[in-house]
Amino acid sequence: GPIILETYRAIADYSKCTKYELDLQAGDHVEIVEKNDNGWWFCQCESRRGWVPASYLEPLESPDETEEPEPNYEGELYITTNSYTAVEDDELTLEEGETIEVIHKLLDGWWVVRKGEETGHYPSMFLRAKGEKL
Amino acid sequence: SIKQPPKNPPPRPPVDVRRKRT
Repeated sequence: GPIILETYRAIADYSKCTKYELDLQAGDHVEIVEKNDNGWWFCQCESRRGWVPASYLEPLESPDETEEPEPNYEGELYITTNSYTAVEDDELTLEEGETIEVIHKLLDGWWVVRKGEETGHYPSMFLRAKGEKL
Repeated sequence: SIKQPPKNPPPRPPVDVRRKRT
């Protein structure tokens, strides 16, 4: 039978920054084709297909309870594969090759990580699990 | 190919949404 794709609603207007993304108006309905844990979801909106930031979407049925995973305060060891300089005040600035602990793998691709006493958001696409092959 | 996600991190949640969720 047909694969039933989840339908989400855009919660704000989004203008694409790269070719393979989708422009969205707040209220647009999209079908979710693929959820990438880096926070980019591949969606279909009418006849258009492209990548959309998960942070701009909420489930059509149950808008308030998202399927966010639970935080893991013990922390999981990850290594940064790219440096990133914080833009928002709740983000961390880290160099490439730093070992940090991932506390919360948020669906929007901005995981909460801890380095010593500091915690903040960091792009999950710049992290790989310690021991994972590159 | 189109199935390759963008190489840059996605934007943070729109500010008003973040306030609502936290």
